[in-house]
Amino acid sequence: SAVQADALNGDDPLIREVVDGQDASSSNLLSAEQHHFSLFKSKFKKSYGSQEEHDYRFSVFKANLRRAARHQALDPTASHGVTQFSDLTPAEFRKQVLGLRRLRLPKDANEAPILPTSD
Amino acid sequence: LPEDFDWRDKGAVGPVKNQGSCGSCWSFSATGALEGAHFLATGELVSLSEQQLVDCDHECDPEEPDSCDSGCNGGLMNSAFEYTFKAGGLMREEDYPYTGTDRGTCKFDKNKVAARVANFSVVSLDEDQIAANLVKNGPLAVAINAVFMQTYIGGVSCPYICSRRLDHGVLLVGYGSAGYSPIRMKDKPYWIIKNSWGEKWGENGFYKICRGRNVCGVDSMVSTVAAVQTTSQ
Repeated sequence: SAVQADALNGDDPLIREVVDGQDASSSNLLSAEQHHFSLFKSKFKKSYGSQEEHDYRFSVFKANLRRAARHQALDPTASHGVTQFSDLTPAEFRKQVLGLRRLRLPKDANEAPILPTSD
Repeated sequence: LPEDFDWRDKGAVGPVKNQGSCGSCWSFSATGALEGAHFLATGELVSLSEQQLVDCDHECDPEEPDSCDSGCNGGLMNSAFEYTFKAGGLMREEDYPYTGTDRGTCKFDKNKVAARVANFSVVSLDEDQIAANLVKNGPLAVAINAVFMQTYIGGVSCPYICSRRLDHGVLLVGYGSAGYSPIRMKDKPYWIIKNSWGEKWGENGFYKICRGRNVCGVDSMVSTVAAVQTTSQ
């Protein structure tokens, strides 16, 4: 799996930090993830009320690292990685920051006039 | 239509705001559009109050009375324009500041209205029409599917697959013709989107998404608003 280094330290967008899942031992991988999580907490000033909450958020963070890598594969022209929402599950993300009511425009909604676009 | 266009260069877009942990994106999208329209009408860029919409706008869908604008639980930009039109306008951000909660009561003061809605309309799905309305009328309120935005850092987002189920309200402020795509080895045209998740998110708070095939539903719900000239008090 690959993780965007610029996502973690905000410095150099050209450096990509790669963690080789096949060669790395599980303890090395865990250590790398813990390091990324520490940087994340420091960058976004995150703190958690209890060790239990901290451990849960770490597990969510690890899942989001994998999710970011999937997004990177599906969306190669953008950079995906760690953001301020990396400790939120997709459901929490939807609940906390998205808020578009179900769309059903009324039949009598004004339609903008068609504008000329050729000149 | 110009090949590239950006309302940020013309002074119609204010600083990026932060909605916090509150599903009030719809209010930021609506205020952003009205801020731009007010700029076009008066030449003055005024930051408008999202909290007024969060606290006071409970406008419902005329065909679905149970579906209403509801503070941090969500809303719709068109309904926000309808409320603003009926209420008489929006106050300045400084007169009715954002708190990030919807537990307060409505403190709208009609004597402190800073911008009024003259009219608003929905723009057709056609991307050239969206661009034309953007150039002619100012920044547009748009809806999008935000699934790729949770992990977005920068560049032109152009996912191979993205749901068109709209769940986030944002502001369309411009477009570009040449976002370089290293994988596809070609320039990609893109929309420039202002988000409301602070400047630390994305490209200083902005998002670029490719044009051409209604990616993540970005062309599906586009609204334009016009402001009336108002002398603020």
